[in-house]
Amino acid sequence: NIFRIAGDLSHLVSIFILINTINVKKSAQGISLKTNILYAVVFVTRYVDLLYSYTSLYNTLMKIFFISSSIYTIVMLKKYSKNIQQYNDDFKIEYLIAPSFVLGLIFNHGFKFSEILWSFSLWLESVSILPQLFMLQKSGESQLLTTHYIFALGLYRALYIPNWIYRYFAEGRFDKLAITTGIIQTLVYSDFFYVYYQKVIKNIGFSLP
Amino acid sequence: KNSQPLKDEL
Repeated sequence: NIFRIAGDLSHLVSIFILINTINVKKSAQGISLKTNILYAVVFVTRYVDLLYSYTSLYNTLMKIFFISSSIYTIVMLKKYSKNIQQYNDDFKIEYLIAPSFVLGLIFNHGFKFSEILWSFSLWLESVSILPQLFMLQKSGESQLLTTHYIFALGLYRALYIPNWIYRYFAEGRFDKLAITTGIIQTLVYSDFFYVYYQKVIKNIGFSLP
Repeated sequence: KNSQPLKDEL
């Protein structure tokens, strides 16, 4: 359906903006390495099913793309973040990983290793942007491209919400776990979305309070 | 309703 395609495209766009920004500027300035490490963990743990199940060519190609681009991003960010004197990427990611794992143990579609990993990846994804938002807040202002990247990334999960509503009515399917974590993720972004709307859409520079 | 996980999504 249209919401899901739009969500996936938004996700792709966010990655292209990110990689392009890093490569053009040859700098990791303003971009959180920790957030990108978390996303790599999210993709690897969620897409282990590549090894034993097949949905569609689209699905497989997208999964391979998301895993490989997230690892590529980490390599590039590592390379360029060394040159930055004040790199405010100091969010404690263990505070995100450990609770996500516990939530994965409690809420899952069956107490199996693969299901726990899948649930863990959903919980972790919902909060993975926090180091990036934290960094943005600390530095006070940011490059326009970085905010477009964060916006496109947030939009992807937000668009999945109407997709889930559509699927509930069209296919009678709903996944409480995916929907709950998707809503949490969108809520985590809500303050950013508001500021983005105020500053970028209304075209007046960008800075977080 | 079918509450199967939506594993066909990304």
